[in-house]
Amino acid sequence: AEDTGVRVELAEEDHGRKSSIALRLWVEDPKKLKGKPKDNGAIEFTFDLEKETPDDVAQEMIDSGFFHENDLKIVAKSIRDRVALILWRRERIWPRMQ
Amino acid sequence: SSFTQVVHSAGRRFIVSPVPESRLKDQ
Repeated sequence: AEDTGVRVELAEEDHGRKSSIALRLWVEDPKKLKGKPKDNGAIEFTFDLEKETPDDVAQEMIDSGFFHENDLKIVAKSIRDRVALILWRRERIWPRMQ
Repeated sequence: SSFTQVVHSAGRRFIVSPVPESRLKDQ
């Protein structure tokens, strides 16, 4: 995944069972964003791998004032890349459970 | 504590905490 300047990591151990999982997002390189992020704190949130899309969360983060609306794509892509990695890893480690 | 919580109208909670210095690229 290309470096968007926004980092998204698991905020808990993933055992492949739960559909909703805690993620943590923070800005690693503000220069890569179009707008100025509100503050460089880490934002932790729960994401439902089955029901939700990264764009939903990115839009809610913008609504909540964390990011400028011009950064919707970058934030959504950062979340999407991490979610894809989580699903890929689940498929490899717990194929029968998926 | 240095945690703040923001609840979006759709119900999702965002919990903001300081990023460890070590995780921030050189600005």
